[in-house]
Amino acid sequence: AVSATALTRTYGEGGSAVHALRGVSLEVPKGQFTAVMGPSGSGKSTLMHLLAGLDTPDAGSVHIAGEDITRMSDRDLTRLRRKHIGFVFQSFNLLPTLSAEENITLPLAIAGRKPEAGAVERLLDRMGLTERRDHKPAQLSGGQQQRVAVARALICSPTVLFADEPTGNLDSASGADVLALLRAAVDEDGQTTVMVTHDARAAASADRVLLMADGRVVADLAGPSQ
Amino acid sequence: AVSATALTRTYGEGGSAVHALRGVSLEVPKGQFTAVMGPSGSGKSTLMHLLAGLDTPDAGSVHIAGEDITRMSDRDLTRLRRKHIGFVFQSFNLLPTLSAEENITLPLAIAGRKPEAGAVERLLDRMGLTERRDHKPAQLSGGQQQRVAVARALICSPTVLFADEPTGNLDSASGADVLALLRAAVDEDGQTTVMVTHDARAAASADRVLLMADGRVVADLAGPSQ
Ligand SMILES: Nc1ncnc2c1ncn2[C@@H]1O[C@H](COP(=O)(O)OP(=O)(O)OP(=O)(O)O)[C@@H](O)[C@H]1O
Ligand SMILES: Nc1ncnc2c1ncn2[C@@H]1O[C@H](COP(=O)(O)OP(=O)(O)OP(=O)(O)O)[C@@H](O)[C@H]1O
Ligand SMILES: [Mg+2]
Ligand SMILES: [Mg+2]
Repeated sequence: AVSATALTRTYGEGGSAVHALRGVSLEVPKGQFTAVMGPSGSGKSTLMHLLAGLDTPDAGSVHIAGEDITRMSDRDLTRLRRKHIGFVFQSFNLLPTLSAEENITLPLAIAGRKPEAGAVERLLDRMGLTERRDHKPAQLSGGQQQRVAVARALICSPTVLFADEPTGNLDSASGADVLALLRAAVDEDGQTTVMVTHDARAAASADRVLLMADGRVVADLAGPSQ
Repeated sequence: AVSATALTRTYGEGGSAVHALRGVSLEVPKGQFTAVMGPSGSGKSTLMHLLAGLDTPDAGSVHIAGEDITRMSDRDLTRLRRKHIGFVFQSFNLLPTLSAEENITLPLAIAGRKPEAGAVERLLDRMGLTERRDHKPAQLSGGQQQRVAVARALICSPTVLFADEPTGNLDSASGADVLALLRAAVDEDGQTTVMVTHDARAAASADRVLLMADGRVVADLAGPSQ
């Protein structure tokens, strides 16, 4: 569903250049749940942004649903992202003027679509957000904001879901709920999912774990559940 | 060093009122390392903001270094906070136009003080930030930004350090480094520290653990190291 070939991304130039990614190639098969782990600064968020078409590599290419996104026009890329990509950012990125529920259904509204009957209720309930649905982000705790972000990424059943530390700010119970929801989306809806996590228990629910260090993928392991 | 009596904080009114804190009383003795744990939405960040004088309770009082901060003028409270309080926010709160190093030394600059010789270098080194010292927040990874925030809270050796999820976005190695630094500040400098965490291993390095649920403190336990 997503593949990358020789991705390179450098910030800055000359002596102060940061080689955030140094030639990463990988394939994410349809319906697989992949975890990406590695030390702080190893390039995980950079890789995720490139795979999701949110950033352009300095070298290499990315294919989503068969299309080379690194060769697309801005307009085509925007349309592809809306149709195919869900993204949970490392810090929540919600619209401060919209309620939790409005933030969750925003991708649908933008696509001119209506939510399936009951889909929003189910998601709010699963995320423990029903009582907070009318509140704005500033009125939510850190963990509640994070769960709104995950729900928003799932509402359109995207071809690929990218989640950058979706449980970083959650207590273990809420974190386990979110992981169970992500796992269920993979198992029941065939949701292809790539999740960056620092939590070994989260990685344990994945089908495969990619380990990164210094801008490279240094290990590619079948997950414990395989 | 910090004490609270019958703290109450409610958001909103009437039917939609959220009772974030429902009468919390506690004492944090000088030099103690206290962890605060509890489910998402249980009132941990609300409690921390009230204890640090960043918010005003609807009922109850807070004493820091013997002074009732709930009765202070804004100007006196601001001066007390600068002198006595370090705060690590749940999302990093750095100034985007300043480098990592400038963000760290900002509290000193505001107080018209110069850092002790070598103090900044030691902190940068301990936090694994030396190579990133001249970079701005937008050029740092999520975990690097979080470590800048922790270093900034420590630079003035405040009377009380409040840390709201200081390791939430960190891999276990960086998280362990940060915890070791916090523990060393308690053991070597007598730094009174209150840390909100969802990580049981982080709580295990504290002297005492307060458990919260639904706006109350429901358990007060001597930590495993006691
Ligand atoms: N906009 C930028 N400009 C300059 N350097 C950057 C920028 N964004 C990231 N970097 C640097 O690139 C490297 C990789 O960053 P990245 O955010 O991908 O790491 P990460 O693996 O997600 O880390 P973390 O676990 O801390 O979130 C880091 O050294 C970071 O400081
Ligand atoms: N500005 C606000 N307006 C209205 N409600 C708020 C506001 N800030 C927090 N709340 C609500 O108060 C309750 C406690 O929030 P708080 O941020 O203290 O929780 P927390 O324990 O820190 O949670 P987390 O682990 O998710 O960070 C939550 O239900 C939250 O939605
Ligand atoms: Mg990151
Ligand atoms: Mg909080």
